[in-house]
This record gives sequence, C-alpha cells and structure tokens, in this order.
Amino acid sequence: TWPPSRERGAAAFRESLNRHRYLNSFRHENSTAFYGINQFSYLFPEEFKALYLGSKTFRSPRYPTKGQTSILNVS
Amino acid sequence: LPLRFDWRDKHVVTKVRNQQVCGGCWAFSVVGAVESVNAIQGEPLEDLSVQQVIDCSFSNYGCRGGSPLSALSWLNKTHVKLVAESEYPFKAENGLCHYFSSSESGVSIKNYSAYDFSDQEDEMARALLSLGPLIVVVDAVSWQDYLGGIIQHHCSSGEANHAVLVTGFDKTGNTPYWMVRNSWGDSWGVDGYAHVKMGGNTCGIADSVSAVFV
Repeated sequence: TWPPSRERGAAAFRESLNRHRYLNSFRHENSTAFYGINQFSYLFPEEFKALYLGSKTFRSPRYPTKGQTSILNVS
Repeated sequence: LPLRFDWRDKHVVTKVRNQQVCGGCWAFSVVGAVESVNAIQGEPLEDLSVQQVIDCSFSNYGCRGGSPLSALSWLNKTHVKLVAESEYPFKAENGLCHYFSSSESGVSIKNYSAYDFSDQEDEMARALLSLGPLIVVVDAVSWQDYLGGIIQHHCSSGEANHAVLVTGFDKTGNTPYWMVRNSWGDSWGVDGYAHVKMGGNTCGIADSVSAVFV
C-alpha cells in the first residue's frame, strides 16, 4: 500500500542505516561512491524496486567494431 | 576521444525531472534523448511530453513499467509527434492517450539504434559524441542510497531494471566515469545525476545502449 505507515517507514529507515554502513565499507578512495540518507530512506528495497525501477532489460546486438570483417562459411 | 565531454555544456540537455511514484523511467529516458538530439539538430531545447509516451506507447505499461526499446520502436513505426510538456503535462499516473492533429507542432523520430557496447565503452563514448545522449538500462537497486561519488560496486550487469540517459563522460581523474541523468529529481545524487565508473560495464551500463535520430 502507498503511502506506507509511519511505523513501516521508521522500520525501513532503520534498515537503511544498516545498509549504508555496509555500502560505505567498500570506500577505499575519495572518488568512490558514498551512500546515506536521502528521499528513499523510508522505503524497504522491495518497495523502492516496485515504485521506481520500472524498466525491463532488452537484448541488443553487439556493436560492430570498425575493421571487423565477416568470416566466410568454409570447411 | 576528448578527456571530458558533456552534452550539458552545449546546452542541449533539459533539466532533471522527477518521475515521482511512477515507474516511467523508460519514458523519461527516451523523451530526454529526443529533446537533446532535436536541440543538437539546431532546434530550440524544449521539454517534451513524457506523459504522452506513458499513455500512448501501447506496448508498455505506463507507470507500471516499460522498455525504452519498445517505446523507440513505437515512436519509429507510428511517427507520432511528441508535443510540448506544457501541452500534455506529467501527472505521474497512467491515463488515456490524447491524440493530436498532424498540424500540431512536435518532434518525431526518423530512426533509432540499439547496441550492446559491453567491452567497448570507448566505442560507446564515440557514439555519445557523434549521436547525442544515449539511453541505457542499468541495475539501479543500490542507487536507492546513492549520495555522490563514482559508483563502482554494489550493482551487476545483466540485471537491468532502470532506464536513464548518459549525457557525458570524464576521464580526467583516476577513475573515469559516465555522467548519467536520472529522473528522480535534482535533489538525488549529484544534482540529479549519477557518476558511474567507465570500463568494466559497471551496473550493466553498456549492455543495452540506444540512440535516436531526429
């Protein structure tokens, strides 16, 4: 259901804080991404996926590199 | 290739939008590309209607999700003119498709391309330079918590779930990165943009890359 209840939002927020600690533990240099509280912190990941990640993947042919030539079908 | 390039510097990228509680990222990415390529052709930079694509692209599911490739195929087959955002404003929910007469001003596409550039991100950068901003589909699950910096971990290729628009790249620092326009408002990430590591197909950014021709 949308919008989530205050209790559910608070539980999602607590989970977000734990997640941020894990995500930031991979930072080895200043340029690496950092993670923290933003407008989505009151959502559980499954809610976030359902609401905001609405694109399906699609398969495309490989880009033909310049100079690539087809190989004749020979034995 | 230049070390740094961003179509925003050419003033051909519209402002970051906010899809709100609508899974219409696929439409935002496609409309963003059409806006930019139209401006690159010398036309005025103008916000075009995302809601028109959400309501009218019948092979997709509007705010319940869709595919940029299906939307491009629909635009290409029907030659529908995208009207101005002010004519058909965004309302963050599915609606009935509004039709416009052929005399109505708008932008239609002439063609599109879609390729897998994995292991060829320099070629992808060349395509960006020659064709305009590129529509890509990425794994953005960990982007829920992103605040800034260059995304290098916590996402996969082959698990795409979110469509965005690549507007540029920067190879001047130790970690080259793509500049990626998102549709979650300008308070998210770096003024509404994500920086994603170039090379290594981070988040699957090079798996499904589309360009439009206007």
